[in-house]
Amino acid sequence: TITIKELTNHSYIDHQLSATLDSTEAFEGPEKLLEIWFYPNKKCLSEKNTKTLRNIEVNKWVQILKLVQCEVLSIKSTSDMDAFLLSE
Amino acid sequence: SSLFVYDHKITLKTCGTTTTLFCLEELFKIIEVELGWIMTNEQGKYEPFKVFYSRRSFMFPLKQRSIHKNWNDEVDYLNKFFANGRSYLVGRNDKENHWNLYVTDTNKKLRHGSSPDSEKDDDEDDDETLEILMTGLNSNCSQQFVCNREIKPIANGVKDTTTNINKTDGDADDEGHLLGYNMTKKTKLDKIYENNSGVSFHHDAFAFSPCGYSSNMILDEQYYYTLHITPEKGWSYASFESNVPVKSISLNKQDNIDVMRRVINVFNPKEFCMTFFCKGSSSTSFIKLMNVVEQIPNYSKRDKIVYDLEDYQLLYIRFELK
Repeated sequence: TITIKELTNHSYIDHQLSATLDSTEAFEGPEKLLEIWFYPNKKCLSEKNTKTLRNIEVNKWVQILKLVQCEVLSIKSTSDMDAFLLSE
Repeated sequence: SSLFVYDHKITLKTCGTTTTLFCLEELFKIIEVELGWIMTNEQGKYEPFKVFYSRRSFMFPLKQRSIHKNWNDEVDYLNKFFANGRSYLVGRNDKENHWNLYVTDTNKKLRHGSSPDSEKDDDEDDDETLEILMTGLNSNCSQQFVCNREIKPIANGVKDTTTNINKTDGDADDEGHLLGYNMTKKTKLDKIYENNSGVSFHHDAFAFSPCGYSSNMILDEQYYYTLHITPEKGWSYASFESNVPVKSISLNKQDNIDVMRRVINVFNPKEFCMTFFCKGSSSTSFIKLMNVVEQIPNYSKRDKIVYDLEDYQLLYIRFELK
């Protein structure tokens, strides 16, 4: 179960978008699901001592998501992943 | 819609009239520039480790934009980017409720080391994804995701997009997130999994106005389940997608069949399809789900299909309310 604390531990929230977003025209339910595995696992990357996808700045993800017609409402980050909640 | 970013992979799930595939060119460009990951082959096509693209057939395909109006156009677009892609239509072609899948061959060159034994170590053998796509939600159930909160006008008709990046204050007065949190608690969507192992649990939900709901839940810092709901009468829809390893999180007290029951109980849909991806047909979860049909009360099976996709097994089952 979750606690109210979950409302105050985001790593990012777009309050303006949250307040102004109108989903009246969001008529279509079924989603498009894209999953890209660039490498089989994290271990492959640490051995090559390279940067990872999580080193890409939020600004760049915003740029990418603009092409999808999505905006970032909020982000939760953990030690292993970043979870973006998006508009639409 | 949701995006999950791991060190080595991304999952992007987008609703409405989004143009998901139009991000590919920019995505690979940024990855090349920022990370130095060169993923192209001699023909200039991208060869990442693995690509999956899937969707249920749309309810309003002609309202989609560009290539997304038509599955074949999406596949053509994907084939321009990726080497060795294959597409599947799963379910009945004469019905508007089938499911489409595009998948590329695994790029085994990206596994570290070259010995056959290294394959076992490198791939995430317990990797599994459960997806449940529901239509015709019970109206009492779908009403729980209607809020009609007031939408504030955009100042001067122009949205300020420059000031929000890296904002981390997380004020609790954000009404969309607060209502999303309340919806989650009320519908018990935070109790889909039995967290007997006591791992960390994070939650992020949003209630759209006039209606609709999206949420991301993170377990053990690394697994997610996500829900997206459009409750409008006439085209109501809800989706659940998860990569949570139910067996280990629940300490063997729960399985995916129980997860399915809990999800279905929240929405009571007229119809739903379940897809399950895992590594190898000997997976316990796969074997259990193969026999799920008799264990979902009030629903009858309409289609059941198994695909052997190179290193993955796919199980698709479609149910209708009796």
